Amino acid sequence: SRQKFEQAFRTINEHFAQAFATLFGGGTGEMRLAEPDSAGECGIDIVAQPPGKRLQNVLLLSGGEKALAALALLIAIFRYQPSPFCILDEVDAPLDEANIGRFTRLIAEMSDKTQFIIVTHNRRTMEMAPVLYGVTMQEPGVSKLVSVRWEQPQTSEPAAAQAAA
Amino acid sequence: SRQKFEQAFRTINEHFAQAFATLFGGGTGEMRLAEPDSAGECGIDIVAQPPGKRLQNVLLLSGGEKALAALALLIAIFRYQPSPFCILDEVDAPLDEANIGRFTRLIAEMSDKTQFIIVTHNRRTMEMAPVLYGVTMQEPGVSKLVSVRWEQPQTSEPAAAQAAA
Amino acid sequence: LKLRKVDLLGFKSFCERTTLTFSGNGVTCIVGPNGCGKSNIVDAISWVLGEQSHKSLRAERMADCIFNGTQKRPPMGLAEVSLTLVDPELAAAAEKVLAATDAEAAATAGEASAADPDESPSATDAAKRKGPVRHHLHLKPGELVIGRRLYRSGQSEYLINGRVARLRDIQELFMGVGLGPNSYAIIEQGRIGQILSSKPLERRAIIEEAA
Amino acid sequence: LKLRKVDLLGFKSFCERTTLTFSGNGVTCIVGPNGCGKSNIVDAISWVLGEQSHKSLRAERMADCIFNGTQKRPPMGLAEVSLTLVDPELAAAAEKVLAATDAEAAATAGEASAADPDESPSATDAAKRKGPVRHHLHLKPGELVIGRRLYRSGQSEYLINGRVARLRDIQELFMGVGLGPNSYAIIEQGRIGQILSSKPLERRAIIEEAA
Ligand SMILES: Nc1ncnc2c1ncn2[C@@H]1O[C@H](COP(=O)(O)OP(=O)(O)OP(=O)(O)O)[C@@H](O)[C@H]1O
Ligand SMILES: Nc1ncnc2c1ncn2[C@@H]1O[C@H](COP(=O)(O)OP(=O)(O)OP(=O)(O)O)[C@@H](O)[C@H]1O
Ligand SMILES: [Mg+2]
Ligand SMILES: [Mg+2]
Repeated sequence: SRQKFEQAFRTINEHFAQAFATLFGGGTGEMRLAEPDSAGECGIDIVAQPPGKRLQNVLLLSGGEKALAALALLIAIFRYQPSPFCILDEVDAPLDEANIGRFTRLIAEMSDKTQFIIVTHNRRTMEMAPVLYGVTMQEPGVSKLVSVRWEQPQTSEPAAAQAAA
Repeated sequence: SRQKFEQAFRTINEHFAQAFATLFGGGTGEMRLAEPDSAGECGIDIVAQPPGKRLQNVLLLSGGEKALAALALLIAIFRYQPSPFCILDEVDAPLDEANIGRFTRLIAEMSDKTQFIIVTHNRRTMEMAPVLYGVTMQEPGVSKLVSVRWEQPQTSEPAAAQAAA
Repeated sequence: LKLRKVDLLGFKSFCERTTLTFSGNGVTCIVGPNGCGKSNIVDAISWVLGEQSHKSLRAERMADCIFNGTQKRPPMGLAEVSLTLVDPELAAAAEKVLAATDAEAAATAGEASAADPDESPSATDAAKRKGPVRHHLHLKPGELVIGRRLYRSGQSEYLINGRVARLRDIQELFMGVGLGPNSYAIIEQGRIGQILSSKPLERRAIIEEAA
Repeated sequence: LKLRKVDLLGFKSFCERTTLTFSGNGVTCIVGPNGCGKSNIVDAISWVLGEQSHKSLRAERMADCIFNGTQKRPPMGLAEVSLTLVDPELAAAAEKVLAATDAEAAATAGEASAADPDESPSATDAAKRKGPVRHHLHLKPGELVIGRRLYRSGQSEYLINGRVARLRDIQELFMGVGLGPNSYAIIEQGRIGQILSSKPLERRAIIEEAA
C-alpha cells in the first residue's frame, strides 16, 4: 500500500542519513523519489555528500565510498525491518583502514540484537569477532571447518590459525 | 587474418598455462575455441584447474580464484604483445596473503621491461614498490600528491606515510 | 527469531557433514584462503531459504550444487542443507503447517498424482516422510529446522522439522520475518554496490520489500 | 616506448597542476584513503588516450571530468591531461603528422569550415595552435607529448607536442603499440573479472586486438 511505502521511505531515509554520517565520519546521504515514469511509479535516486564534498549522485563516488554508502543504506533498512541474521561476504575489501574501523564499530554495536556472519580476509575485521570459523582445503577440493575462538581456543590444531591466513 | 589469430591464440595459450601455474602455485588454465556460431565465428571458452582440483569452467571459481585467473590471462596477452605500461586498480582486493605474494613476485619480475602502475590498499603490495605516490585530500575535495620513495624519502612530511594508510 | 545452526552435507565443496553453530547474536567471521569454500557456505544459506536461480548460486545448473568429486573422491548423489532457528511462535506455526499437510496427504492418498515435487508432497512423500527422519533431530523447545535436498536425479525437496513440505509452506512461514533467498540481509561477494547501482525502480522494490 | 610523465590540470578532483613521473619500468604504487583521487588518475590516462564513453569514466556526462568545485573553490572551465612518452621512432612519426596537418591547414585556410573539432583542426585552430603552446614544453630528444583538453563549453581538442591535432592522428600513432583507452593494459577498479566473464565472442576480440 502506498501509505506503508511512504512511511517506510521516510523512516529508512532518517536511518540512512544517520548511518551514513557514522560510517563516513560526517556528511549525509539521502534517498529521493525520482520523476514518475509512464506508469506513474516513482523510482528512487540516491544522493550522497561525503564530509567536505559537494552533494552528488552516489554513482560518482569512488569504489570505497560506494561500498560504504551501500552499507549505510543496508543498515538503514535493517534498522527499519530487522532480520534474524545478516551475511556480509567480503564487503570490507574496497575499504581503507580508517573506514574498516568505522564499519566494524558500527557492526559490533548492532550485533547485540542481530547475528552477523562476515566473510573477510582483513585482519582488522577478524579481530573484532569473538568467534572465528576457519575453512581449509587441506585435502584439495574438500572444505573442512576449524573453529578458532579468540576467547578460548577450541581446537588444538595450530593449523587453525593458519586457516585464518 | 585467420592465420594471425590462430598463431596469437596458440602462443597466448602457452603463456596462459605458465602464468596460471605461477600465480596458483600449480594447476593449469586453458583457452578453448567454442562451437562456431551461426556466422561461423568461434568464441573462446576458458577452463581452469587450480592445484588439486578438477578442471572446470572459470565461472565456477571463487572470487579470488577468478581474479587470479584473469591476471594470468592478462599476463599471457602481455607476454605476447607487450604494452609500454600496465595499470592495475585494486586488482589485489579479493586475494589472500599467499596469492598476493605470488602476484607481487610475478609483477616484480615483469617490471624490468614494463612500467607497472598499481593502485592498492594492501600493505604487502605497497612494500614491493620502489616508488610510492600518496594521494591525499587534506583540503576536502581537492586531490594532492605526496611522493613517498622507500629508498630515499623525498618529502619531509610525516603525513606522506599517513597518506599511505 | 535467532539462527542457531547451519548443517551442510554434500553441498558444493562440503562433502562431509559440516555444522556451524551460532549464538543468535554477535559477530562470527568466516576466514580462509581463496577457493576454500567460504562463499559456498553463504550459497548454502540462500539455497535452503529457497533460492531458485542457479546463476545466483554461481552454478551453470542446479546440479552443480551437489559435490562433484575430487581427484580422490567420487561425486555424491545428494546435497542437503538445514537451518536450525529458534522462535517459539514460528516453531508452533511450523507444527501447524505440518499437521495441515498431513491431513491433506491423507485425504489425497487415494488420488496420488504425479505433480511436481516442489508443489505438493504426494502420498509417496508421506511415506517418505517417515523415511530418512533424522534421528539426531531432537528439537529443543522453540526450535524449528528448515531443510532442502537435491538428488542427482534432479528431484528436490524441502523439509520442515525433517518432514517433507512444500516451498510455499516455507515461504509463508517466513513471510513477515524478512527472510528469503534474495533478502537484503544476504550480501554476496562483489555485490555490495548492487543496492546503489540498480535502477531507480529496483531500488523502490527493495524499500517495498522492507515495508 | 616508455611512459615518462602524466600531467593533470582541472581533471576531476585534481584542480591544481599535478605531475607523476615514471622511470619507464619498475613498479609505482598509488596509495591513499577512499575517495582521495587514485582512480581519477587512472581515468585521466584512459581519457587522454581517447576514451569517448563517459560511462567508462564513471561520469554522467563528459563535463563531469572537469573539476566541479568544492565548498571553498569554484568549478574550473577546463580539464587538461598530457602524457609524455619516450620513443625516438614515435617522436619522429609525431613530427611528420604535425607537418602534414600544418600543410593541410594552410591549404584549407581559405575554406575555414565549421567542422567538428574532433575531426579536423580548422584554420582558427591553426592560429590557436600558436595559442597556448606550453612554454615548459621543452621536449628532450625522442620525447613526444600527447594531450587532451575539454572546455566547459563542450569543445574538446587533442594535442601532439602542444599543437592541436585530430583524435585520428593520435590513434594512428599508437596503432601498432597496443595503446588505447580500452587496451587490455588498463584494468579499472572492480573490472578484473571482466576479461573472464565477458561472452566468448568478446574474449575473441581481446585476443584479436593483441594479434
Ligand atoms: N559442486 C561442487 N563440488 C565440489 N567443489 C565445488 C563445487 N562447486 C564449487 N566447488 C568449489 O568451490 C570453490 C569455490 O569456493 P568459494 O567460492 O566458496 O571460495 P571462497 O572461500 O569464497 O574463496 P574467495 O576467498 O576467493 O572468495 C571452487 O574452487 C570450486 O572448485
Ligand atoms: N569533476 C569532479 N570534480 C571534483 N571532484 C570530483 C570530480 N569527479 C569526481 N570527483 C571526486 O573524486 C572522488 C572519487 O575519487 P576516486 O574514485 O579517484 O577515489 P579513489 O582514491 O579511487 O578511492 P577508492 O580507494 O575508494 O577507490 C569522489 O569522491 C568525487 O567527489
Ligand atoms: Mg568468496
Ligand atoms: Mg578507486
